[in-house]
Amino acid sequence: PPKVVTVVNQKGGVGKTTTAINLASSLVSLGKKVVLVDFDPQGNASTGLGVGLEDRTLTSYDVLVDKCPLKDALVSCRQEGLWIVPSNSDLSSADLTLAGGKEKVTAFSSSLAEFLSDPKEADYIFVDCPPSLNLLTINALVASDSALVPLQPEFFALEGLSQLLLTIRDIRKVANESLRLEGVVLTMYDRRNNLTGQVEEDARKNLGQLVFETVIPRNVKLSEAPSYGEPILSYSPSSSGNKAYMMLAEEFLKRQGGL
Amino acid sequence: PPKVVTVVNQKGGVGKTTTAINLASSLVSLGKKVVLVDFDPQGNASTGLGVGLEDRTLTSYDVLVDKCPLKDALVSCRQEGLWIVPSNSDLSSADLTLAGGKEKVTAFSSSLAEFLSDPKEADYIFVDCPPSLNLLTINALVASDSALVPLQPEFFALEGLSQLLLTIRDIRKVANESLRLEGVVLTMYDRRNNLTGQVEEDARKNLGQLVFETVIPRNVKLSEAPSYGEPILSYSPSSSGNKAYMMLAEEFLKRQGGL
Ligand SMILES: Nc1ncnc2c1ncn2[C@@H]1O[C@H](COP(=O)(O)OP(=O)(O)OP(=O)(O)O)[C@@H](O)[C@H]1O
Ligand SMILES: Nc1ncnc2c1ncn2[C@@H]1O[C@H](COP(=O)(O)OP(=O)(O)OP(=O)(O)O)[C@@H](O)[C@H]1O
Ligand SMILES: [Mg+2]
Ligand SMILES: [Mg+2]
Repeated sequence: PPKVVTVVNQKGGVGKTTTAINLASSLVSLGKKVVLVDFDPQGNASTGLGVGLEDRTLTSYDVLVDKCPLKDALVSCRQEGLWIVPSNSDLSSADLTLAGGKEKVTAFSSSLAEFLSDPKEADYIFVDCPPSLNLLTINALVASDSALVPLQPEFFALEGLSQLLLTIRDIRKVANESLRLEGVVLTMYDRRNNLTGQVEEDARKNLGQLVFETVIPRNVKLSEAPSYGEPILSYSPSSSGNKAYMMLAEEFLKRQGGL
Repeated sequence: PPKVVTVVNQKGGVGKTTTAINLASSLVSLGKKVVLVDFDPQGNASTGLGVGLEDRTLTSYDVLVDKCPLKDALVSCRQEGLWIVPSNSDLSSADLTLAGGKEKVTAFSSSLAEFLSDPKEADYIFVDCPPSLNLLTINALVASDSALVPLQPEFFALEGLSQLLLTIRDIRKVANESLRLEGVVLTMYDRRNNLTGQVEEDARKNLGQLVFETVIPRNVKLSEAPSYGEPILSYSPSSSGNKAYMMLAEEFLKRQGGL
């Protein structure tokens, strides 16, 4: 069945959405079928892949709360083989709705069950999370095979990492024993900033192999691409940002044992 | 009584904490008494002002949920005239606790009432919010005189701004009729990035005077200072980051009619 990977970090602005969009798109260019689920009420992943507000008739809110089959909510992207379940601001009420319901942390797993039973549907499902360890993020982690953590090499971002790793461990203990850490990806890497080097050294010392070899450099093309509703692959194929996400996709597949 | 200003933007990583810390510190250097309330469970503002985890015996959770008087939770910073109400991860359960209580959106206003009744206590109270329009942020806005919005000049950050302005308007209508917009501050401003100029032009065209003249440049000293537990004023007084926050403080005071 498809492998479910949640892109998560409660620290804001560390490159979760940029990584979810561009890793998904790079994997598709390597022949995989990928579904991206937008779990952020801001809907940045949906906008970044060109899905306008008017095209978000069924959203991740419908899948999560109203049990709409995932398959019905899929919107195909310009790149063939890439789909997205979009989101909009409806999703910001999901937290309180789930808190009052029976399936507080398992709502998403049960919504996914049917889709996961058919191996032909997709190779990977990526979930882009909001910057918070709220019930949306917890639902995603409970339904996932692994968690991918984008890490901006800055002091505040490093501070939140241990809290996040504890949360992932807690979820593995009480709700999803197969949840593992896919890895930590260094994003917005800027060689000129000496803090960058220190954080990288710290992360590799403490987490070893869990930190991807590939680092994503700071590259303005990555922040321009979403305004055209395109992944970096089509917006600026020759950019350092695109090359880095392609390398990340290849390393990601090698880690599955399956390039 | 002290003026309450909430630093808010549900987009992550746009410079909320950096602005809250350094605007507060600059105002203190201009002779004002300032209290900073950390409403983010990550506790970045607390760490950024040098308050270790072991010194956070009373936190904003206690003030918000357990009605601990604000005065009792104040921790003084190295800079005289600057205090902080620290936070820790306890705060991440506040959202669900408040959702089940009677004072869902007014808990913070009622906790503040006593402190606000004494004009000598402080000139300004700044609240640093998490990257979410959750009950913590709503409580802060309901208790505030104004909202200060840091805006990173990037596409995704601009996308969230209209949602935020709508939320502020809604709160003014139903819960706090005196809430107004203090202004929008452009942060991490990088002249070399052509997106920066476009977003600035867009913001000034749509929001006019509401956008502060002062822009905060991208300056690595600002991201290094928190690792020493210091505001930029003491960490790197001659940096462009410090000069910008001093200018912002002067412009902020001019806007109050008070410099
Ligand atoms: N490698 C990069 N180089 C340059 N800009 C980048 C890079 N990665 C992300 N950005 C930009 O930085 C900002 C933050 O990235 P992004 O929105 O992907 O982070 P996020 O973690 O999803 O944020 P949030 O916490 O709000 O969901 C965006 O404006 C994005 O375009
Ligand atoms: N003007 C600046 N120049 C360089 N770095 C900056 C600047 N402002 C903030 N930073 C850095 O960018 C990162 C994001 O800033 P900050 O944490 O203040 O944003 P935030 O909006 O509070 O994030 P969150 O949404 O997670 O609360 C931090 O690592 C910070 O040190
Ligand atoms: Mg995002
Ligand atoms: Mg912050």
